[in-house]
Amino acid sequence: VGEPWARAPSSRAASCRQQQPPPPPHRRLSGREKREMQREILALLGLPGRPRPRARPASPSRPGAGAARQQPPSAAPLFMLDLYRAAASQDDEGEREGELGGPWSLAWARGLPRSSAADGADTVMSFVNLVELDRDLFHPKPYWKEFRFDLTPIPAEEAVTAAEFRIYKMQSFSWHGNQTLHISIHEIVQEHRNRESELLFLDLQDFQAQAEGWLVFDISAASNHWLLNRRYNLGLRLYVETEDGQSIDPGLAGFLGRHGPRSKQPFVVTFFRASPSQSRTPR
Amino acid sequence: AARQLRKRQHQKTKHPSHANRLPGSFDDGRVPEGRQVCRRHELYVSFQDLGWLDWVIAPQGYSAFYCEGECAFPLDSCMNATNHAILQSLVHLMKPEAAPKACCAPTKLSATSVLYYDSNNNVILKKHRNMVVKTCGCH
Repeated sequence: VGEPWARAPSSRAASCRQQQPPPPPHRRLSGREKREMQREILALLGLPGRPRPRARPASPSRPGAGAARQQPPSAAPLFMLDLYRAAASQDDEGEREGELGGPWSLAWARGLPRSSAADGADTVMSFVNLVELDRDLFHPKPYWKEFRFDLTPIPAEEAVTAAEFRIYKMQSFSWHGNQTLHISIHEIVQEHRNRESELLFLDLQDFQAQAEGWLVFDISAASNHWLLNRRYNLGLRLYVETEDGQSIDPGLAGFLGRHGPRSKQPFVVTFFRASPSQSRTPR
Repeated sequence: AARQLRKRQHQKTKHPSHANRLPGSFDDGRVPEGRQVCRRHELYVSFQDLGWLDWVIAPQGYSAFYCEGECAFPLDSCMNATNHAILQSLVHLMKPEAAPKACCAPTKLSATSVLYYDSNNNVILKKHRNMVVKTCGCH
């Protein structure tokens, strides 16, 4: 193993090495060998080449790293890093106890909402919100907020087991704290010029106006529609109503969108099972 | 035999990280001709050294373990080998064309996860089952 790949040995590894016979002399990997290994790692990840994120996003694990020093990490990477840590610690626990639950069951145990469909997932993918439209107080009722996510990066052969829309709600000071709000999420099925869009109801949840935190909506049905008919991804629409059916501007109810703090911006998470890996040429 | 057993137990506690190592005369990790016995080896891959930290979020690198070495079964030091591999070695010795030589291969694997950005700034967490070699043995 050549120098570019070598690392300083940990104390545990070092103590193990003291008891082993001296390793064979290392040799430096040639540029061609390094490129081969890079290709192999990318093949394991199922990637045709190394991804090149457009704006060099801030890394949640390495705050202040590189060019993204000014930008704090956004909500989706933070959530995904929490899932990663849960999965990693569950891998360790499974090895110790000799049993394996769902890949993310520890994450659910830590307070993240549980979805039975997500338990068998091998891959989790988060999507940033691309487009946001508002029908606010300056428009006639009903008020709503629209979001659009591009799920085309999901390979066609993957089976989505669950999808969630996550949005942060601040405390609403415009309404009585103990008032219950009905929040519903709909898939936009078809848009019309002269009349209201056709919607498909997806999920409904009730919250106190003073509640603050992440709200999670099940949008599995919409994600499956979008994957089957990729041209018809028209997004999601969120409505907020009081108990007596009065429409409320989602912004006034405390819902944060693209213009909120980066760590509280809405995103979509999809869980899916990995397709059987393609055979690779052994090295 | 009792003395040999005690010796083996002592060596087992002395080398806890290599329980799959063949005991007896191969405890130094090499067969008499200087060849290595079946054992787990480590290759550390650093995403930082690859210049990939702009898209790989976690981990910063990983230990890629692989099994390498020769499988040999002297009659007095085969306690860790499977009977099948011993028998295969004997058949291979007598009729090389009838059975291949027993080979060093993973006997226990565990999962690993990678968290990374794609080109659209979406974040992907991918769990690969049966990826990390935990122990090696003769097959």
